[in-house]
Amino acid sequence: ISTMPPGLIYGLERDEVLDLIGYLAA
Amino acid sequence: MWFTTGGRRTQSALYRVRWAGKPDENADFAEKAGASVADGGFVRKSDSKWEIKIDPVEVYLPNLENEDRDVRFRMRLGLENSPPDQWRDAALKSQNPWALMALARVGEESDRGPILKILAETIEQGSFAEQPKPNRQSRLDELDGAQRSQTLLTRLRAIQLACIRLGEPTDAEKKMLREALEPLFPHDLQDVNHELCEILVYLRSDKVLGTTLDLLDASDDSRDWSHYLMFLRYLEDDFWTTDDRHRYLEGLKKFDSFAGGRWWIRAGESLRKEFVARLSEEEKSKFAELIPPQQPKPDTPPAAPPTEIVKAWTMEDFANLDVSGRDLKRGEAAYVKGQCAVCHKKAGNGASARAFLGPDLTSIANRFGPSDILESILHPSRVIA
Repeated sequence: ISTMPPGLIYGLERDEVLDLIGYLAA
Repeated sequence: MWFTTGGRRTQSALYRVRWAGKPDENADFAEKAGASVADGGFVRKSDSKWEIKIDPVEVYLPNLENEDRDVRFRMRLGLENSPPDQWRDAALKSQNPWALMALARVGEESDRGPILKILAETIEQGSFAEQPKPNRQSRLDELDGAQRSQTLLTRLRAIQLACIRLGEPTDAEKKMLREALEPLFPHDLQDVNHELCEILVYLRSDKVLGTTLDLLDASDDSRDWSHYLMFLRYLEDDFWTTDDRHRYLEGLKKFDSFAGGRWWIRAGESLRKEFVARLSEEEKSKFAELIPPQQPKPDTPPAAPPTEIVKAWTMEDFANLDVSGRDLKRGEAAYVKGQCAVCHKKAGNGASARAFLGPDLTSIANRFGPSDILESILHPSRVIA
């Protein structure tokens, strides 16, 4: 079972989340 | 070749790649052997796999010079599956390194002496020390095909096999090999140096430690560091001077500084533990500063985790997710701010250089789409690897 804490992404703005996914998916 | 893509509940596919060309009509060796290349190999014929009446000296041995690496490989297997008494003398007479390799694999202890003698002599007579420094791009072309079989690497491998399979060489044989190989070390080619280091350590050459440490001093290639530090361990205590030990410990410091995965770090820890255990008390205090492992330093310091919660994001907040044209620089910053970089390495992201706890995300885009990535972040345990 993953030990990654999803809560950390809650501290990001919506735009930042989108940029993050864009960065990972690039 | 088979390979798969996808996985973890994303769309998956299984691919098969095969050659669609036509077999070479001039390849009469296959006909002689009673089978065609197209059916997957000359060695298979109807129901009797190996029991074909083939004269190994007439068919296999000359074709060890074939320009096709695959054919050479099959020919060597053919030799190895024929009774050695039928081809031993011819193989030794041919001096072909692939034939000697075959004999090293299936021969008897009494074959070791003649094999090593031929290899040592042909290496000494060859012009292997004078190989021009190859340019990286053309190197594969240069070494591939027929040439490669004749290169030093094949002979070095044959020496290794003779020592592994046919028993430890006598002192005289070891001396003969040292005399043939020491003048070549260091060599211009990296992979030749790696093999020479291995063999010369095995032969307990006086020259190998100093030369290898010199090679390390001049190298920034992690392949050298993992190879050489590993093999020098086998040299007994009386090969080492205090200065050598100092250089090795300095080397471990550099080893720690390479950005590597978890096994790199563990390998560094094991090398260090083993090396320190061999030091005398006097040396331990002399090298006190070098003994503790170096603390890895990320290129950019990790950011403090965000303290304010903006929103407990859900998949619904990102319906119709479209991330085309997003700002990648800001995405990289978010990767650090969201603490992803602490555990997940991503090539090109300096803050993640020492991250090894979670999977490497460098090529995640090849396997996951944007929604899959977001879902894995928000619901990390939904799919368990």
